[in-house]
Amino acid sequence: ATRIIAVANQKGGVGKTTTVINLSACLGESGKRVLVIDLDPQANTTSGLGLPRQTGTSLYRVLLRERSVHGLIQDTVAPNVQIIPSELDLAGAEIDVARMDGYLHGLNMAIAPVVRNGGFDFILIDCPPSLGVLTMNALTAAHSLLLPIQCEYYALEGLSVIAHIIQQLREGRANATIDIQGIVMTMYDARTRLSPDVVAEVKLHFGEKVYKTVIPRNIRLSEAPSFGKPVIQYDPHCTGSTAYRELAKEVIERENAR
Amino acid sequence: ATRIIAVANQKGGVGKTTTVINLSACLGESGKRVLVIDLDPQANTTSGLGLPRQTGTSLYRVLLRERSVHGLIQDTVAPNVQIIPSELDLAGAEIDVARMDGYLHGLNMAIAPVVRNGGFDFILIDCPPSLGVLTMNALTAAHSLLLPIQCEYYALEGLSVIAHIIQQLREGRANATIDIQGIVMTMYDARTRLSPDVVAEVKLHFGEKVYKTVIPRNIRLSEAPSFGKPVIQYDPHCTGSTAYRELAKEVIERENAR
Ligand SMILES: Nc1ncnc2c1ncn2[C@@H]1O[C@H](COP(=O)(O)OP(=O)(O)OP(=O)(O)O)[C@@H](O)[C@H]1O
Ligand SMILES: Nc1ncnc2c1ncn2[C@@H]1O[C@H](COP(=O)(O)OP(=O)(O)OP(=O)(O)O)[C@@H](O)[C@H]1O
Ligand SMILES: [Mg+2]
Ligand SMILES: [Mg+2]
Repeated sequence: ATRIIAVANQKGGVGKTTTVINLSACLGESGKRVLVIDLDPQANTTSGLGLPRQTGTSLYRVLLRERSVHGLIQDTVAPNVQIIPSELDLAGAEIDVARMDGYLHGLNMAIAPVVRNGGFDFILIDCPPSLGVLTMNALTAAHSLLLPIQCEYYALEGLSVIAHIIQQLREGRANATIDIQGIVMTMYDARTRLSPDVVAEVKLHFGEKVYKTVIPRNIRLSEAPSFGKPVIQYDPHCTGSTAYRELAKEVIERENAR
Repeated sequence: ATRIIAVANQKGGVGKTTTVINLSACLGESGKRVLVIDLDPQANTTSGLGLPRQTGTSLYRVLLRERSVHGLIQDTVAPNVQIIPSELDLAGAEIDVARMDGYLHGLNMAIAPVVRNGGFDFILIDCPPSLGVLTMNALTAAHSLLLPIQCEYYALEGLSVIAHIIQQLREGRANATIDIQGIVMTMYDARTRLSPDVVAEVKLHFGEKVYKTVIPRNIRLSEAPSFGKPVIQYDPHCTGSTAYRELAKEVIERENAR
């Protein structure tokens, strides 16, 4: 069965896109078939996987029930990884979709044919830095949430908010079964005392949910997008590549253990 | 007269909050009277200037025209700097305000009494990482935009979007006179070739608009918020403090030259 994982955090710049691009490439490298959905109008995941931003290629009109999802899935530079790209018009979806009945279930309905088909092991959804309509649609459609947290002070302030949202989705029956697949600590910088402090604090609140793999700050991760490649293609043996391969292993283990 | 500057960029984690906190503290240090408005429901600027998040303290009900702005302005830990804090309810404003007539002018009307009073030299507005209703309200109320850009590849992709928005606001007469006060390059890391490349690219497109001051990556800037202080109080002589003092000088020069 296809597992749908939303990668979300309303705090900006924490590594959502970097995690979707590189985790999907590492899952693909280990033989899993992955569909990436770029739900962020910034379209960073789209360009980071080697595709241009093109009008009419996103889920925008599917969310408005004006067309079907067929024909929107494209290949990426990463083996076993395909994508439904983003485009600027998606920003309009925040307001347009909010005015529709049952607006939380737009994405659910949009991708139902793809999920029924069962052609993918994983669907990873990159979310914008907000808790607006697009992110709420992703959390409603997802089986679980993968939450990137930057090893910085402000990261701690937003945690209670997203935990509260997951609770509300479960109780409000919009998504009664969503859980947190895991929390990945990103941009860990061993030279500061801030990073270990933040990791310790997050483990205090979320315990086992925190992956053992910690993603270090690694300049190769921020250089790779300018070449439109995941880091395992740009510099296969850097610390960033090793970390995301480890994370992919953990994600697969947690899915197998369900 | 009071100058209103919106600090905005839809890309997340580029240093909007860090710039509002530290620029306002440096302007205050040089004798300018500053009002900070935290328009981001994450309320990072509120905690970074030493205040707790408290229900009922934000502009939320003022934007809904249910109360006036009087009584919302509070002191911060920084001399000459006051704040209208943020709170979680502000997230509800995105949808509530969008449904009102003339929704772009909510902030304009909300702070008009404060602007008329003339008690501040600067009003700095921290925006959330999106181009939703709150950010559009800030860009409609502001005299100018201060645009922080991180020295990373993805920073370049979003530039054309925000430049286009400014153009639309001018032509649509929502704010016929807004301009870009300046572009500040943030988290410059001299050890990588990515940073100089990004700076060169931004200067190519925006020339003189780019401040001479470049904010370096400096761990003291990310440690200061955990103490609820601007960096000039946490570590007055670190490279982060020096850079934001320089930026404050340039902002004042540009205002005097108008
Ligand atoms: N581990 C890392 N080491 C170094 N740089 C990183 C790392 N992870 C991400 N980056 C860089 O940090 C910036 C922010 O990361 P990214 O864009 O993935 O975050 P995001 O959460 O998707 O941002 P947004 O909230 O805007 O969607 C990017 O320029 C990216 O290249
Ligand atoms: N020059 C710098 N050197 C080191 N760390 C920095 C610097 N500027 C900002 N930071 C840190 O980087 C992170 C992102 O910065 P900040 O929160 O100010 O960005 P933002 O644009 O306001 O984010 P958001 O889009 O979520 O509102 C914070 O943890 C901050 O402490
Ligand atoms: Mg992103
Ligand atoms: Mg911020």
